[in-house]
Amino acid sequence: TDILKANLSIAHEISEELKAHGIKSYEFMGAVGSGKTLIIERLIERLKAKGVRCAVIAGDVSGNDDYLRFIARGAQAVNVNTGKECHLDAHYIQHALEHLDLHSIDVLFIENVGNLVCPSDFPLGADMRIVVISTTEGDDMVRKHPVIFANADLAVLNKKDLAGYVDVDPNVVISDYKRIVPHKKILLTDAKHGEGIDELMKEMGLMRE
Amino acid sequence: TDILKANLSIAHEISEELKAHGIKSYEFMGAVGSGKTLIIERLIERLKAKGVRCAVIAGDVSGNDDYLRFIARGAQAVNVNTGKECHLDAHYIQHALEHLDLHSIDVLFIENVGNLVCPSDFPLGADMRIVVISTTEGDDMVRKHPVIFANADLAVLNKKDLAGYVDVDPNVVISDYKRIVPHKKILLTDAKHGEGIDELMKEMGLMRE
Ligand SMILES: Nc1nc2c(ncn2[C@@H]2O[C@H](COP(=O)(O)OP(=O)(O)OP(=O)(O)O)[C@@H](O)[C@H]2O)c(=O)[nH]1
Ligand SMILES: Nc1nc2c(ncn2[C@@H]2O[C@H](COP(=O)(O)OP(=O)(O)OP(=O)(O)O)[C@@H](O)[C@H]2O)c(=O)[nH]1
Ligand SMILES: [Mg+2]
Ligand SMILES: [Mg+2]
Ligand SMILES: [Zn+2]
Ligand SMILES: [Zn+2]
Repeated sequence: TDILKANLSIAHEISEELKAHGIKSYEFMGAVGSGKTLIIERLIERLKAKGVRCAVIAGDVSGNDDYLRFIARGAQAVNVNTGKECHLDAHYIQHALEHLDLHSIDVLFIENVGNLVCPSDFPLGADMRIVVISTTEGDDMVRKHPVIFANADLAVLNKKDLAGYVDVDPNVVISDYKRIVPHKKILLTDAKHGEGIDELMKEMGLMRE
Repeated sequence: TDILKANLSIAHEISEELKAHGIKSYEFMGAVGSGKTLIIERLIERLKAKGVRCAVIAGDVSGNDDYLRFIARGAQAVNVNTGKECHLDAHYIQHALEHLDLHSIDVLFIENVGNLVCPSDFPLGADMRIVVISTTEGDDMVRKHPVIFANADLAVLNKKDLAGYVDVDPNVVISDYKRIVPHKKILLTDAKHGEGIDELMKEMGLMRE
């Protein structure tokens, strides 16, 4: 449709602009409450300790909860409220970038609105798209929402520490994922206790060997 | 908009039809993986034991996982896949009702697609709209999505057994809820262990005193 074409062309402009400034960029999509913000907070902690300058565009339907968490971590941040829409689009990102000093950023994170459906049709111009789900949503998230996993580069199954409490076998999720995207990876993390974050950074190309 | 007006008039027709058959009807909306299906399963268990005949319309983006769970509980059920859309609308429900024998149903549950944004604009004709969130999504679900709580009759905060593991204080959620809808109730449940389900049935008018 025209909307998707227009989005794609703006996303392309964003990608060019970020590359021109030498910024590595990552979009986090995923289920509402799956741990996107906490994962990004863990990434910022580790990157900051290595002198890497981080910025975040925090997308939410309303409120500024996530934005405040990123500011508290010492990252530059912009809050974007989508109101009635359940997904960010490239147009929102273009405006958000105007509020950031691109010369003082090495890594940009974009946290999309929690939703496993619409965001997948609206790429935002980042180098990499990562989908975060968690054990506590049940073991059926991948098979119920195959499209967003096919449109992403990497997946994360977070809250691995809680799997036993919700009778979820992570291997069921992993095998569903392999069936849909056999050539891509799904990583297990526990963002609360910082487990699996190093492997994630490696897959994101943020870990100098 | 015209879409919302058309939806409202179909929802009205559905409501008339269900009332004409003496069917009590409940729509469950909520976050993806919050426990909607498990709560409905618990309700079916209790109602079936009292000879109440239950039916479910299971809405999901794709797949029939929830539908199969309802069939396994002995309820009549219809599976509705919304594909690219992240919410059910009254048109889907009108077609789904054609596949049910309305003369053999006392209580109808409709499980909407897991999403805290779009479903709120599309009432489906049920007597009562209930929003289910869970502790594991974090304590900010209500303040981030005020509209769906304002458009519902009742809210449920499920997975109360897991609150400690995700550093969530249920009272924060309850006080956010009271700020948005002071005159409505939010109930705490643990659907896995069947706790809080009796209070829920009472609020739904399903518990003969
Ligand atoms: N036990 C445990 N809790 C986690 C983990 N990751 C996140 N949490 C908790 O899960 C809740 C939600 O985490 P957030 O980081 O806010 O999730 P989100 O995906 O950003 O949420 P939205 O932006 O609202 O969609 C919070 O209470 C976190 O403390 C984990 O790996 N283990
Ligand atoms: N510990 C615990 N686990 C729960 C509770 N309620 C649901 N679960 C688990 O949470 C996961 C999701 O439950 P479902 O009933 O499938 O949730 P849902 O809201 O219907 O999910 P979708 O239809 O996919 O949006 C499953 O692994 C359940 O076993 C609860 O109160 N406590
Ligand atoms: Mg977040
Ligand atoms: Mg369900
Ligand atoms: Zn959307
Ligand atoms: Zn929608």
